[in-house]
Amino acid sequence: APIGRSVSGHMNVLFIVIDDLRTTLGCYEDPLVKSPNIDQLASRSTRFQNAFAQQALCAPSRTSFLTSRRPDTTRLYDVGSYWRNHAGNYSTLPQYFKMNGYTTMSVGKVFHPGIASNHSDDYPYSWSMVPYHPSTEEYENRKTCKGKDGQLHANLVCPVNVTEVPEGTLPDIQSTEEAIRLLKSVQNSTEPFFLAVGYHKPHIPFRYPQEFLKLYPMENITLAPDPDIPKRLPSVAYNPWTDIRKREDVQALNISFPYGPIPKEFQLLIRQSYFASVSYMDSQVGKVLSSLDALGLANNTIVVFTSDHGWSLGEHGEWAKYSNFDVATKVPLLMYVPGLTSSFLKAGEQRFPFIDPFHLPQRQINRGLKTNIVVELVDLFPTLCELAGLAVPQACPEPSFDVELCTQGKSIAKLLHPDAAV
Amino acid sequence: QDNEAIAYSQYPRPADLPQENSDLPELEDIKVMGYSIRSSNYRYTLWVAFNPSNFTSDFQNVHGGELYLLQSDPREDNNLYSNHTFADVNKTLF
Repeated sequence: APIGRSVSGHMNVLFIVIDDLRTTLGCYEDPLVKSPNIDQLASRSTRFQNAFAQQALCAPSRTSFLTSRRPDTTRLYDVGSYWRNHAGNYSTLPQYFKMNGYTTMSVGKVFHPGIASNHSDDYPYSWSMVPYHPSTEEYENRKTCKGKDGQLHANLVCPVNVTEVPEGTLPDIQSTEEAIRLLKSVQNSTEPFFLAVGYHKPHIPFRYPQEFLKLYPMENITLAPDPDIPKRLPSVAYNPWTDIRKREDVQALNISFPYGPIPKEFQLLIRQSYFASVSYMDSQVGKVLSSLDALGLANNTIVVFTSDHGWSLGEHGEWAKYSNFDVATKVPLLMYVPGLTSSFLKAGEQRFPFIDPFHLPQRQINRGLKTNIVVELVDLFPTLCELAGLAVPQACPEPSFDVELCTQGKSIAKLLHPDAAV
Repeated sequence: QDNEAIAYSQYPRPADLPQENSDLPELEDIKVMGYSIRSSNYRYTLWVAFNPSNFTSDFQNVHGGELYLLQSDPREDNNLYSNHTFADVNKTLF
């Protein structure tokens, strides 16, 4: 087999998708957030500075980028329908890889759960085996947050002692364990694999191991630079962030509807816990990447890291996705392609050693490639096909409801080349 | 420019004014769709009437507009949609 390729001649794919992650990361020049493992991945990747989701809501965005069709073609703008029944029998990204001989596997939240993916994460169309969901997902919205009164509440801000929560673990920790188990199981397979890992955090509630709070002393937390609703913003553009209002700790603040505002002290708490959730998620990503490395798969596995959309951390008086603002639609997008964005590993070299965020000697300086070209998540499907050496689907005709396989994006593979990036 | 890199996004609303289901309107409640185009220089958004029964948008029925010049206003705080200076820009982007 050619260097870096599996026996079949195709590279493996590790597709990591995060829930509600904006570009608040060290590798995107955020001065506060500690994300050393994602930064390390960025240093071996091409980083897209201007990547955008098609809609700032989980189900429409995920359905869109997994089918490479825009919401007006999936006809999904909420969470209430399955595109194959509702719009067209569109092939998905993992389905296409499966059709081309890949073993495709899903861990955690990749498709949006429920009817949006037919209550099956689109299995068996998209996946070679039943998708994995952590058993502790069911506790995410339960009363598991210890309040000042010593009682358990369903709070927005929810740092926890992991040993005290149900089952003694959290969903993303379980997903990491399963992803590592699956990597071990396919390590010596003759078929290439496509492993998608979907992490829940930093989606609300901010339920994360409490030790990550130590990374963000309150004196370092600042308010959003533009916390007010812009004067000339049309009212239809504003979202009243109703989901966080339902959490017990936010309800207790008696915030007026629809414009608020949230008391400044609580704004700081929200921002602190969002950042802590990001660092917790970063550690989970780091563990998967270091396993990929340890298993000898870093030389023949493409790694894509992205998010379904962003989240407003108080900018424009908003605390949610649900808008067209850049903070809600811009996403991190990193693509690691061994031999292209980074040289092939030599014997004994480590590509993704785990970095403990609590023992950082100094802030890492990112030296990865980057591009400022505007790209979209619908571009992922054709791009991954090109990078993996599969035929790139044709551009969709207009309309394309009867076309099972086509793309409304375009391959951005050429932007990964060092000569094309900065 | 013809070869300018553009990203599209959209978001639905049930009404012009914020209400309980403004964040997550169900399909049958969607009355307005905000369509955005963005380049590295600007974001232009039109909020237009939307018919959920036939999935059509009426770009002659505009409920609101946004125009941000991202080089000078990267945080999108200064909506220039109604600024007469940019009438030609709005017309071109429309």
